[in-house]
Amino acid sequence: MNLFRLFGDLSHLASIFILLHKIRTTRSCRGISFKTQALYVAVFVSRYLDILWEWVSLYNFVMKVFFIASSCFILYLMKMKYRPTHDPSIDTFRVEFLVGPCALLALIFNYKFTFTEVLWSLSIFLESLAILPQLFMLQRTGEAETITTHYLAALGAYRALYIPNWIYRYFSEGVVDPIAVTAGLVQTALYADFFYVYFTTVIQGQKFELPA
Amino acid sequence: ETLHRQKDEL
Repeated sequence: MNLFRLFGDLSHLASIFILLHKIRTTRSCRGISFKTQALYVAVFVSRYLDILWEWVSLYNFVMKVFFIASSCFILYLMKMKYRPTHDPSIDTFRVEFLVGPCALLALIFNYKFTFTEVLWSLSIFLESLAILPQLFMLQRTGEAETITTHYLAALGAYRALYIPNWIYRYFSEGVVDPIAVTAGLVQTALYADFFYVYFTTVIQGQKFELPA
Repeated sequence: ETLHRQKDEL
């Protein structure tokens, strides 16, 4: 474990708590893409189900359980408790266009052609694109509540911090995970535009608004 | 084998 990864994971944890806080305090899931959240459930369940047969560490186990549970809980909040506050008419990204190509990529690029390894690859590819429905929604509405932008910033920081972690591990352990690195670079790049607006507006105390 | 997945990463 190095600091980049630790802070990356903590940032990921923070993003979940920010999202839960946003839903609770505003009693609404307005501005949150249900499709993105549903993709995260698929990502975490397919990747972290290995807790059933693989023991890595207590840290690893607790985090995996937390991410599976919290993503399912958020989906429950959106679908049941705060259902009326979710407007499907602006959450229109076509998810099937992501899942198909990701499944194909997972079949081609994996470390072993077994069910669990292909599933792992699929979860990595899917995670890298899972934020797209959310960013698409942001683009459509052109603005976001400040708390929602903090959620996205924490989520983006999580994957961004994994990049120095991989560089560090390459030099200290001599290991590279090309699938995770490639997907991670793509995922971080998707946030570039968001981060630019976030740092030039929200951090300066202004409202997050995209130029028309 | 230097190319493999890191089982400890989340």
